[in-house]
Amino acid sequence: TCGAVALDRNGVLCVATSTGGITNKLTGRIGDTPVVGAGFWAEEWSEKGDPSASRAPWGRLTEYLEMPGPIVELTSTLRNFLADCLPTPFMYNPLAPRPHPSHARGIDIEVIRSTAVSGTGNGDSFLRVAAARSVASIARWAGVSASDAVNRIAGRGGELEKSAGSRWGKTGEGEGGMIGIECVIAMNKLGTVLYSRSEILQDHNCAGMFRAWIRDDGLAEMKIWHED
Amino acid sequence: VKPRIIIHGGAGNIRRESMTADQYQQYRHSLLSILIASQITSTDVYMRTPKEIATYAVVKLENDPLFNSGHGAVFTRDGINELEASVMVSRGFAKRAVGVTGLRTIKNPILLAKAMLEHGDRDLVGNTDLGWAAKVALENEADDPELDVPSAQGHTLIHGKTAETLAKKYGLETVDPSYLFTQKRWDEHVRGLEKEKQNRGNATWSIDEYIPQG
Repeated sequence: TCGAVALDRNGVLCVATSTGGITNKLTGRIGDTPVVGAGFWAEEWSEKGDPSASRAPWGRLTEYLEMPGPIVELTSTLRNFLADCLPTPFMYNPLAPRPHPSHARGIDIEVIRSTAVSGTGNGDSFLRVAAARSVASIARWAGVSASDAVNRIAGRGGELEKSAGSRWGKTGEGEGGMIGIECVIAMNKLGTVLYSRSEILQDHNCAGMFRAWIRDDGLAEMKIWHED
Repeated sequence: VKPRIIIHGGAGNIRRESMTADQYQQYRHSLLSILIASQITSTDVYMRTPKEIATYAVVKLENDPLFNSGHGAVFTRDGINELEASVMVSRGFAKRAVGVTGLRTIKNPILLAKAMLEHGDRDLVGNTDLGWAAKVALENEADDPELDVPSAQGHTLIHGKTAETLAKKYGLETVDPSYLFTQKRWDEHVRGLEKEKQNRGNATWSIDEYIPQG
């Protein structure tokens, strides 16, 4: 199988996957790649309310809100452009306006999260646990980061491995990996982007996975093994 | 948000000790050149959407015999190539996701999935401004009665012959099944069946070498 996940600057994600299937499969066998929620999934959802009570990666949002900074009214597109010019992963944008105090407590902040994943490995195991959609569901409903969710499904000791039972490591059952991208955008009521973050997701429970991505510093990296 | 991209070329029993330095360099060169080509594409004003970028990267992976898709796909027990593909977008398409399976003569299955996603929007929400794929489909439909099949409509997962007819309708490139053949994959296919016949393991996976699992 091969796959790609891309994110644009508006926070839209796309996952594309293509495969020949399992070697020596029965003719007519359908694997996980075309089955929605098993071998691929892309989802965007909104989380309203006070992020200061939110889970770990949003802790910084509260810090961000507290930071002093000159109030400048810019159009959100221009702000996005400037925000992208600043060093990542933690983007502090001194030009972004401080929200009105009534927003300070984050009540009117909407956090839009999205994640997309592409799976590769023994498709029948991905089908048995609806692996791709499970990643997004865990991230959405358990309030953890998507990379944690990928680890719970495709990492060592994850759902995929458990689904293979005693056959793991003997028949290829439960063997595989996942790649993906998570995106977090926090906006106030005016639609001003206060904070945005995107992260590469990748994990595998088998000996190796061929993958490559563009790092935060803009350099391309390729890996096969965990400890490459 | 900073645009991002990640690609993969399969996972499985890829052991470090069973990979030669040459093989490693081949995979490394392929993955990095496809990644960087996709990154450069994303700056092209016509290719800016993530759907275009992701499918562009997968088309390149499909054309590369190193990876188990398109040219270089694995064989079924009967020695046939049956390809599958899917595409899904997090925002902007009523249809959200498309899967295609059982394909034997389509050069790039991911382009069929992409065209079905675009086409579906025309049927579901009457959005006619869908880009070249939809326009070509309309032209093909008009001048070839065989292609006058109902469009993908709201369907999400389409299999075999109908999917291949839709691909022709969308003007996608079809190939002879022999295009998908590579000797390496054929050898893996034959080795697996022989191993199974001699009760030395099953035909789809090996503890000794990386056999693509899809």
